[in-house]
Amino acid sequence: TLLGFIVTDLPIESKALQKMLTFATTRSFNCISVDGDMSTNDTICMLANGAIDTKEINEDSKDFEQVKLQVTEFAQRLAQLVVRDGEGSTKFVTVNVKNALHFEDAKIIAESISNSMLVKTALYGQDANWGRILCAIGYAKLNDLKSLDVNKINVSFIATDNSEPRELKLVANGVPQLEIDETRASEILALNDLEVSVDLGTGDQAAQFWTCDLSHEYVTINGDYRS
Amino acid sequence: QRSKQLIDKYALYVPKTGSFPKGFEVGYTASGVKKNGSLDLGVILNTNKSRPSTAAAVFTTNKFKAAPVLTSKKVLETARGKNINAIVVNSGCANSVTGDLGMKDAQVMIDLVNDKIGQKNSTLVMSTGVIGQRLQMDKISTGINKIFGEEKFGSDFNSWLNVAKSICTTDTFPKLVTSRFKLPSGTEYTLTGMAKGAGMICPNMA
Repeated sequence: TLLGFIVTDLPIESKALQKMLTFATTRSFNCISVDGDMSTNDTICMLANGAIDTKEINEDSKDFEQVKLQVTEFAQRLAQLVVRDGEGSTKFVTVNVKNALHFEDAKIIAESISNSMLVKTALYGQDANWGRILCAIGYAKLNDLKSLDVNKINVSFIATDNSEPRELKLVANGVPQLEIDETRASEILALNDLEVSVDLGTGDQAAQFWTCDLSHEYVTINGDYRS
Repeated sequence: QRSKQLIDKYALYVPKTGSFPKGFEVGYTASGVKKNGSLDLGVILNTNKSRPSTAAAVFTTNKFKAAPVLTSKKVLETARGKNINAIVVNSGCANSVTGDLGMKDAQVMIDLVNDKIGQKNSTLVMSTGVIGQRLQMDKISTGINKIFGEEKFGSDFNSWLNVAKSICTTDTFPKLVTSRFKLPSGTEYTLTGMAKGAGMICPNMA
C-alpha cells in the first residue's frame, strides 16, 4: 500500500491545492510500480496551513504554475523512494518513453514495461534480455494504435554513471541489434540505477515510470505476510 | 544471485536533519497493533491559527476501497477541502474489506481526534497493513489517548522521522523528504513529505 502526506506552510486555495496534487500525482505516485498490484488503501493527502504571511495562491496567481511544478518534482522524489524500497529489490529503473503521439500512450507503454515480471526478473539477473522489453511494449493496451510504429521504434539501455558509451542501442529504427555488446550490457545492468529508453518516433509526448527488479526475496516476504 | 548487491538503503535515503513547515506538530506511539512492538500510530496536527487550512487528496481507484479511504473522502467532500487540521494514521492493519464494522472503526478514529482538537469534521484517517482483518480498536483508542494525553507532539526532526517510521509496514527505511523553496516574490516556503510503501505498489489514484 502507498500512503503519503505532503504538508506546506504556504497558503493555497483548496481548489488550486487539489489541482496541484492531482497534476503532481499523475506524474509521480501514479508512475511507480513495484509489483503491479494496486492497493485498496492508496492515499496521498496534502495540507496547506498558510502559516506564512503571504497572499493565498489560487489558480490565477502568478506563482501557481511554479508551485505546481515544485510540488510535482517533490512528489517524484518521494515516489521514487518507494520504488527504491521495493520489497526485495536491488535495482532502481527509470523507464523513459519519448516522442510518443499521445502522453497517455507513452505512459501505458512505460507502465507495461515496468509491470512485466519477465523484464523485472531479467533486470535482477542482469540478463540483457531486451526481447522481453519489446514484448511488453507490443502488448501494451494503447488508446491509439498509431502511437506505436514497429519500424520507427528505438530501444536502449542507458548507463546512469559516467561510463561510456552511455547508451547501448538494442533496437534502432525498428531494427533489432542482434549482436549487441554483451560486455557493455553486463556493465550497465550491474549498476544499481539504470534507465530503459524507448523512443517511439511517432510524436512529441513523453512519460516516465519508475520500477525495480523482482527477486527471490519478494516471494519470501510475501509468502507469509499475514504471520 | 549475482545481481544481489547489498546496499545500506537506510544510510543512503534517510535524512539526518531537516527543517519543517511552520505550524505543524506530529505525535506517534506504539499502540500494540504491530506484533513486534514497533511504532504503528501517528498523528499530524496543524497548529496554525492565522487562517483556515486547506486540504486535498487522491485515493485509490480500486473498486474495493478500504474504510479509511471512504471515510476520509467523505470528510474532505463535506469540508470542501477546508479546515482539515489533523491526520491520524495506523499501520499493521489496513481496516480494508471489513464491512460496516470497519467503517465504524474508521469513524471512531476520526471522532477521537476531533474531540481532542475540539473541532468537528477536521480529521482524515489512513490505515495500512493486513487486508481483511478488523482493527484492534482498544489499542488504537488507547494509543490516540496516549499521544494526546502525554503531549507527545513535537516539531523537531526526530518527531517527524518517528511519524514516518510509524506508518511503515514492510518498508526497510522511513521515507521523509523536506525542502525549502523560494518564489520570485521572495516568499520562502517549505514542503515536507512522508510516504510508506514497499509492496502492493502500482497506484492509480484520483
